[in-house]
Amino acid sequence: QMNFTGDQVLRVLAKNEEQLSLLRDLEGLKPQKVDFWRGPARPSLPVDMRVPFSELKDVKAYLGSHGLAYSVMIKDIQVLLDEEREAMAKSRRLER
Amino acid sequence: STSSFSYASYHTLEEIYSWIDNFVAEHSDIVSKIRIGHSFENRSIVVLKFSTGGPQRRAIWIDTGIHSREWITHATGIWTAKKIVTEYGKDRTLTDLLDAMDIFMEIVTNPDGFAFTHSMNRLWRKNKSTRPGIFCIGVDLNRNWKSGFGGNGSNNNPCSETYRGPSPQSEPEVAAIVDFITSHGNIKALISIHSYSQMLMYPYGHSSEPVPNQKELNDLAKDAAQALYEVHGIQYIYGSISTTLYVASGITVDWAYDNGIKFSFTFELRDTGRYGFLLPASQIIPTAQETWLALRTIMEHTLNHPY
Repeated sequence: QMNFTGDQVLRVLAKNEEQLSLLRDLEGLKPQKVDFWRGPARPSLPVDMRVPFSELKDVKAYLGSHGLAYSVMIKDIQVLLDEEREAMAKSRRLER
Repeated sequence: STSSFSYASYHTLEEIYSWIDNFVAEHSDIVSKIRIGHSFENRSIVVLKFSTGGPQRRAIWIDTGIHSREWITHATGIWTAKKIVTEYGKDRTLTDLLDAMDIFMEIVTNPDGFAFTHSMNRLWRKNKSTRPGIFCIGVDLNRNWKSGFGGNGSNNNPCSETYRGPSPQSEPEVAAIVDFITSHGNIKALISIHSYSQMLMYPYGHSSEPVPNQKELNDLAKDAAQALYEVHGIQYIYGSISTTLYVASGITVDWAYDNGIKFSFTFELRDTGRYGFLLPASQIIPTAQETWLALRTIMEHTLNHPY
């Protein structure tokens, strides 16, 4: 099972089309690295992207250098996945 | 038996398929299982048929899980299936509906991808098809339909999460649905359920041009979103896909609409920015409960507005 320890989901609020375009550029700059959960669509909608731990520093620097405001939506994906797996195991025991 | 099954928990493909078999056995008077095809890795593609009799009646199609990491949609589909059998004979609207129409539900639309989310990569979105000479695996099944195929909002790069595939309906998971719906010929509503973002949308995704039935679809989406809101106070936005979310080509509901299914809708279930695809299991039942009221609104309108 793939491990997502330290991976984060960042929520970016683009102010305008220019900033959206910068986010779209990220896909080209980091092919197969940044996984858009909610892609850059329009300024009124937030952009959510999963960033591997190994790319976090670069991506956050990219956002900061272009004035793109972001927050951390999920701090560590693996923590949620561990909770999810444990909840499934517990439920399976109860079902049996 | 399905009596010990927890509807408030996520389940593996094997558990869901086992639940389906038990569910059909326990409610054989109203539910049957149809195998409409097989996936790229040769897993069965299964549809539940809810019917009180009569061949080729008008029907409603509901699919969940076309994007395998959207686990809340499969869970909502299972709960909804159970709700249909428990409400038949009690809920006047649903009873009238099932006395006149059939409901088809495909709970695991992307079985290979779903199995992969349990075994290898929880965040896998596409199917698992491979092609000689192409390194990356999988096609986005919601870009593989023959409506605006290859247009904006889809990708020809096999490594992209929105890779459209080599040709329209190249993927067995999509072709199976197309063949089934086309040969049935009397599907009057199609509802494709995704997560997350809390949206209820109608065609088109590939174009910002309003569809001919835009007003009726928008009014119905508004009513459905309101019905959903009244359950737990969760707000959905609604509108056409291209104007509400983004331009997306080769998608399920555009194909449905272009093939004569007027009441074509797609949901994005909870949430708006805390868990994304990792919605905790504690939210399965509330999500399913509110979605049910929206589904019921669309189904009732379909029953009362034959075309």
